[in-house]
Amino acid sequence: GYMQTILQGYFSQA
Amino acid sequence: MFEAKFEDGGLFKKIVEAIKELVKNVNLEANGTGISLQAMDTSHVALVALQLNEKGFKKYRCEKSLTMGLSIENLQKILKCSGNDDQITLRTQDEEPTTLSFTFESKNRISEFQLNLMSLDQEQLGVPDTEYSSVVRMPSNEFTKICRELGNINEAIGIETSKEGIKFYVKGDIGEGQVSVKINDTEKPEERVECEVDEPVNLSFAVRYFNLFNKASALSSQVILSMSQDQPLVIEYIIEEMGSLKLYLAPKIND
Repeated sequence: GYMQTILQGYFSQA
Repeated sequence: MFEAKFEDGGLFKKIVEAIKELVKNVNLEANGTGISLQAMDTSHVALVALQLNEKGFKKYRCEKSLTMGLSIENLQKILKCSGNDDQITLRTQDEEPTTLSFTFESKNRISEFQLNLMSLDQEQLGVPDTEYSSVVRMPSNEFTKICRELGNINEAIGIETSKEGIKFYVKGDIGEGQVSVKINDTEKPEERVECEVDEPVNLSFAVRYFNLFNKASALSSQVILSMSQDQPLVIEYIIEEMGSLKLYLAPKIND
């Protein structure tokens, strides 16, 4: 299956 | 003192309409260059980013940077009291405003509303400026239709780019399907399909976010999809003369 990722994995905390 | 007047208030209503299903409470930032908004959905899978440049407003003044926390649901209730052809003015007097004033003007009536603001300590994400390896520009109603149709077959939609163009595909329990959109350089800009593919991508996304966000297709006849392998994709609706409304969406990965 496909697992949904979240944005924190790609974008840093500003 | 902040004042921003939309010549076409319907535009502001369409923007709020497009994001109301995705984000609940947002911080509206205003400064000398214009208005911006950045907010994630509750599951942190999608991020909405709005940028409106001060030059696009009929009137714009902002002496000091402001952050105005507002509930999209309540903002909608106020905007429902305006007509699609109204000019809409946003205004606040104070440096630390507790309310945001709205004026709706049409030829035969003028209305004034005040929306109570809230203080939101939202985490802001630093979205890096990315060189995307595949950028596709296509008609927004075509993209909306494909997402809606394929979304009926499976909740995840695959997007594959190549030099030939862009392919949307689904593999669900009931079966599978694919839609390949051909490149065309018709002279009618709203029907053009352009693909800049430095590196092909093959990504999978939860189509429900597309379907929620695609209400923004009312803002622009074209949509721009920017993708890199294993990166969030960006759906961008250019808002003529004003700026853009973007949705960043995290991909689903094959575990």
